[in-house]
Amino acid sequence: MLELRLVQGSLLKKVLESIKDLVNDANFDFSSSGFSLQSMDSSHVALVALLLKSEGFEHYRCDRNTSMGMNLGNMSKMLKCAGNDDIITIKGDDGSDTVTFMFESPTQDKIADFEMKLMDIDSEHLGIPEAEYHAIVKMPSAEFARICKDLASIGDTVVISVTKEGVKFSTRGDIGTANIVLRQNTTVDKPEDATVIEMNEPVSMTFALRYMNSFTKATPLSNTVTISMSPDLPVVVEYKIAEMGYVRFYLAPKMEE
Amino acid sequence: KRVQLRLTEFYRSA
Repeated sequence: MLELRLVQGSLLKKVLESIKDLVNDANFDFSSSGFSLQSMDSSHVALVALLLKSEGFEHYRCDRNTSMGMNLGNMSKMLKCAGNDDIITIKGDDGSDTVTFMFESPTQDKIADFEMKLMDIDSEHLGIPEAEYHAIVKMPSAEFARICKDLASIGDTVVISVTKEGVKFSTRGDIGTANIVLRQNTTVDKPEDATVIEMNEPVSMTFALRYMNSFTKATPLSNTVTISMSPDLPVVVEYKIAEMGYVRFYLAPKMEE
Repeated sequence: KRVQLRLTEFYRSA
């Protein structure tokens, strides 16, 4: 028996919108402490890791650990039928090949249930150890989205360089080059507007902008984003979900051959 | 020339 009631249903809608274009289908792993998902894109270049802890749910019941394979495009179609103010409940029964999404309007005058077929997914699960990163940049998520979008109109790849001067995003393409430098800026009215650079050692790495732009679909989930880099590891782009967990994207770098 | 690496070159299957 599985029953999860999320009063802020729009959160689940936003989560799906942020990952459905990167990953086609994924196993949702439910346990008593919450649910998680890990899935790579089809080219094995990028990975999404999602965690939503049980404390963030109004009601959370999961009698035994269970994994449900879902097509994210189909799940997104169903969640789009929920209103932004709706309460969403996810229900499942042991051994069933379906999952039910129930949508309740805030005034309880409209109740809908959508039953979705589950699928068997043979997904590769990667072990991602905790790492010490050379540099961690925390910045407004909208600013990061803007930079990725702007640079993608010039080039295909972004070089992200962190020094004690700041963080630099650079690209080059047929029409020219672009460099955007952000300096650490903590003297802002609201903490979410700050750019904070924690640097142990300078680092400079190259990534495909196509993936970075895909990650920025998670912007509505959080006012801030953190970008963690080490020269010998994939970059981690993390959007924290207030009180509940996170969506993390991992992206393998492009390296000089 | 830059080549795109894969995550499986950094992380092992769990």
